[in-house]
Amino acid sequence: GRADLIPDAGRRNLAKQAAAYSPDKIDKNDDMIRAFESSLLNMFGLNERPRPRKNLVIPPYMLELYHSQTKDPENPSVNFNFAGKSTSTANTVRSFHHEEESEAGQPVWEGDEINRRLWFNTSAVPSVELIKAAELRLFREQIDVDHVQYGDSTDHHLYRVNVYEVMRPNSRTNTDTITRLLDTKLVDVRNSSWESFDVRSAVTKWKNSPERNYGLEVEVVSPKRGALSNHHVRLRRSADMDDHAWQHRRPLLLTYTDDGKGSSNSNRVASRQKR
Amino acid sequence: ANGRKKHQRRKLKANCRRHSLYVDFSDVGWNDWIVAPPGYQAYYCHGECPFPLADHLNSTNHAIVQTLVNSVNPLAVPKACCVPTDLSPISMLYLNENDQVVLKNYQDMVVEGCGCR
Repeated sequence: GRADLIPDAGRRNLAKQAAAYSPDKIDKNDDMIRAFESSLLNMFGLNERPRPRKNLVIPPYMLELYHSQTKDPENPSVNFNFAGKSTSTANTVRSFHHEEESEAGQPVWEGDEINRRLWFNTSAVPSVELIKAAELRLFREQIDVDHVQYGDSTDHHLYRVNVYEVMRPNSRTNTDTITRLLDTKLVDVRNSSWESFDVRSAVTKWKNSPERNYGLEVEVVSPKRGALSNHHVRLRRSADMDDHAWQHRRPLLLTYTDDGKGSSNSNRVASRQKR
Repeated sequence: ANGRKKHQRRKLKANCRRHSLYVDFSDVGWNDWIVAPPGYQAYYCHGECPFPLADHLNSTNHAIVQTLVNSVNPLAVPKACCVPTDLSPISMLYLNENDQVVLKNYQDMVVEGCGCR
């Protein structure tokens, strides 16, 4: 149950140091060490020492963001500077996978259209952090459209992906579900790629009112119904996909937050960069 | 002349400056939850703030006055302290207590400059 963020050797040395300063309060040394440990946890924004499960897969995109942030060690920045992203003063990125248990009983394929609900538990975002941006990333596998007949259609390789926020769910019939369109994209199915959708407004609402988190709904609309399988958008694990491959292709929600600890330093960093 | 050179070398070595300090996360047993980096160069400041305070010691007016008073009465007032005057952030990728992957920028983690304050 102990946090033990400080190794045993360090704990012993700290106890000695504390005893040297206040030999008459030896019984309070443990309290002092606990206070120091607490300040370490606070510095990292943790409540307790993380004890990660073995074989956890780190989303490749998070590693990509890390490398992007650290590629210029001469000009470190407190805030994130990711190309093409408006993350403002955000200094923390959290990644979330959807809860696969909540998939049970969902309608899977409706005809040739995908209409799938994804629920993310975003309650781990601390209340003191401000959400500056949030994105849903979906993996799309390429499909060969050249062998499919579409008549005179010239844009048969373009599919539309809509991402909705579920405002009021109805798990039984799915007929009374009320949704709100958050983002939409026309995607070219001839190439494999990740697609990003802006879901900030929904995630901000979930943070303020977790009880109103009914998840997101993803809809894929083909240019011509029945012409081509829509399974290229990886929203659920296929039966033949191993766990490793699934971890690298499953939907990912990212939140970009500001913990309020970076702004006071921005002038100093700017000054150093100028110098 | 040799004696003076030795004296100067010792004096320069003892002056307030930045020293190397590599924090290896495996040394403190944090490598199971910190994904990247494996460690980082944090540096630390150490050394004397002797009279007269040279420009490169990056001292404040207060430190100059404190050094002056110390020179008059060393028992009453200590010398100025050698401390970090400029720090920079680092990014860390880690797993939190809920097994979630977090990328966070931490400010004031690396000493960029030291000075007498």
